[in-house]
Amino acid sequence: ARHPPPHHLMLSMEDMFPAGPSSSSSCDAPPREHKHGATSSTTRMTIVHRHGPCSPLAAAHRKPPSHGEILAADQNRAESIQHRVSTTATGRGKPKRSRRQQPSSAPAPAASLSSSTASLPASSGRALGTGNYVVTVGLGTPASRYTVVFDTGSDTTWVQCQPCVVVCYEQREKLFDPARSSTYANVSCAAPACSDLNIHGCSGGHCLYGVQYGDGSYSIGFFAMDTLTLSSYDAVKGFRFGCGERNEGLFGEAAGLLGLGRGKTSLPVQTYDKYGGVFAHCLPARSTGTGYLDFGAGSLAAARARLTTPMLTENGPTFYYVGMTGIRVGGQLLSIPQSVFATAGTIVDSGTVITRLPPAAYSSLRYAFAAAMAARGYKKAPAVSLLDTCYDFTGMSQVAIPTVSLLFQGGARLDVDASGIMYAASASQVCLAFAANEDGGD
Amino acid sequence: VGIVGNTQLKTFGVAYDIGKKVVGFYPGAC
Repeated sequence: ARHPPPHHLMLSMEDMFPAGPSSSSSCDAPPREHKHGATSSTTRMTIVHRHGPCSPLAAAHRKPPSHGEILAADQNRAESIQHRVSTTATGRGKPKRSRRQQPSSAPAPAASLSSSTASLPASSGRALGTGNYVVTVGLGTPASRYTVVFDTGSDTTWVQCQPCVVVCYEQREKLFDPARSSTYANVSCAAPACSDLNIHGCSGGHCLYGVQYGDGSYSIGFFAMDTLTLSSYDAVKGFRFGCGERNEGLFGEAAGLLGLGRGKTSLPVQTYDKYGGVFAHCLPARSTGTGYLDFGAGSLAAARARLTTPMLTENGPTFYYVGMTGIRVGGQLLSIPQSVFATAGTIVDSGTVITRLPPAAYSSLRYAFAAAMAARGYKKAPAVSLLDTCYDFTGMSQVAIPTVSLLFQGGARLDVDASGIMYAASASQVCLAFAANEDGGD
Repeated sequence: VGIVGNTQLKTFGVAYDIGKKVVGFYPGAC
């Protein structure tokens, strides 16, 4: 078992289960901040699994979400992204401009924030799928710490704010209180930054933002500036973010969201002069482990040593589109026409849990993977939610699984780690961690 | 649209350079 056959990986069952939401394992290493690399222009934050023992939010979860709930939320997230992509492509879903752009005669903030729902769809009550990883940032002067969802799939950073004029969901940490920060300021309606927002309004001269997700979740409030502390040695003065006074949706108990997309309001774009629009992340294999989120030139050094793939920017201003070209299973390139990947394109999204493939690509992957597993005699198991290729590994300590590699334009290759090939709901249900889109055009 | 999700990105360094318009993957980063 110590020597897997060629093009196979050994999957340790012991390693798989700390990744489950029902884990009671302790944190491998407490989150810490540190400089790294040769360049001082790189700053590092710690990423932890939202439901793992390293998460500041973990203690708040009396009942961790089930695998079914996590996967259902992930399906909502994927559908939300499909919706945003498709509506942007057709023009139907272009960001709405608020009708409330009157200047000083605007109603009081409370009334504005309440009435703003007129331009928003009714909440379906479905989750955005807040992603499984969080980072902790400091906000204000003196800085208070907030645990926020880390999201490369959206732009505007926001936190729930005092006095929470309309409604806030329950969060683990105290609400951010602008009155306690000496560096807080609202962005004025006349400021160019206000126009950077996809959805904006005006109340009493103060810029209002709206962040609306495809599933009906949203945050509305004042667009503001304050000092954002990324680490103990690095802060961003005048960072523009949403001070949320009306926030609804299942955002877990996070204080808000850190937007890492490519739009004007995102953190990488706002800090372009400081970090050069460069950042990198690493997500830990186990929920008991820690990863990192780096900003700055040093974070790209390791990638430059390897092959990179072009970021395809013509498809829209927000998502990180890349060109997927193929899949290898057990070292063998699957026979999938290039058009299968090119038809709809591919994005990289830190907030989606399970990789979604065009139906034809998934079908080919599943067939090859299942054939390799059958050849080794592994017993199949019932599906788990959207995962349909599952195995019963009861009583096994290690399992040999075929390698899976995702190939991209320019020669970049993602040789998926064993922890990323399988999703373990239980020892008797360990599933191939990929799913198909409903339609080849999705 | 296809989506590369976070499960498949585990342990990989994923680097984004908005100016140069590239995405890089490097294994064993954490």
